[in-house]
Amino acid sequence: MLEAKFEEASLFKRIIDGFKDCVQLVNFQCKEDGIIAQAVDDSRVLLVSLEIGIEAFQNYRCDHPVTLGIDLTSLSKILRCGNNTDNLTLIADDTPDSVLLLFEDTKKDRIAEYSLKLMDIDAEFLKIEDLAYDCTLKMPSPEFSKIVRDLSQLSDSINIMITKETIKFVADGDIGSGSVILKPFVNMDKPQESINLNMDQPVDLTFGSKYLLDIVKGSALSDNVGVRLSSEAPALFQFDLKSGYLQFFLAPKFND
Amino acid sequence: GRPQKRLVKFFKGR
Repeated sequence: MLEAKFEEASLFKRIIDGFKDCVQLVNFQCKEDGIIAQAVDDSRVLLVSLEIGIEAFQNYRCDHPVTLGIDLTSLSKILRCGNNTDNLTLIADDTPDSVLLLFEDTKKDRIAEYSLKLMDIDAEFLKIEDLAYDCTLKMPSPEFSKIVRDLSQLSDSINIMITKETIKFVADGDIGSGSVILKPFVNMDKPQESINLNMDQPVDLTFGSKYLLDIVKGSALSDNVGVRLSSEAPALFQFDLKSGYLQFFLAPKFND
Repeated sequence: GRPQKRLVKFFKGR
């Protein structure tokens, strides 16, 4: 039996909205220590990995591991039926054909109940080893999001270059070019607005704008985004939850 | 534009 209660439905909505546009069919593996999910986009360029730890829930109970195969388009339809501030409980039995979504408006004694049919999704679960990265960057997610949205208007590729003290984003396209240069800094009053950079090796990597546009949809989950870059491994973009994370692993383009 | 790398070689199925 699974009973997973979010204090606010908006959290689960933001999690799903954070990756529903790049993958559609996802197995959610529910275990006693929380829920994990993983999916690769159709082009095999972007891997999404989600972990929702128990602390992210108001109540969590899962006596028996259960996999919920979910079509995110369908789930989104149901999530739109609930209000952001409702309690949301996911309920499934040990061998479920469907998952129940219970929205409770505690102030009004209003309860809405939806059942979502589950799917058999044939997807392998990939083992993600800890990869070695050349640069680790932490910056405000709204700022990262704006840079990606702005530069993606100019080109279908965005180049990220990091040297010792400089982070440079560049787009060069048919209508012109643009670049944004950032320096690491610490904001003592608003630490979440700081930019932290750890660099072992400089990097010069190019990513598809369309994938970066998908990734920045995770910004609603966290004030910050963690970016890990390596010349030898896919880039990692991470949005932390109170307990858990939404991670995107993105393969770069080939360098000239 | 530049060709796109795939994830395949980095992550292996269990």
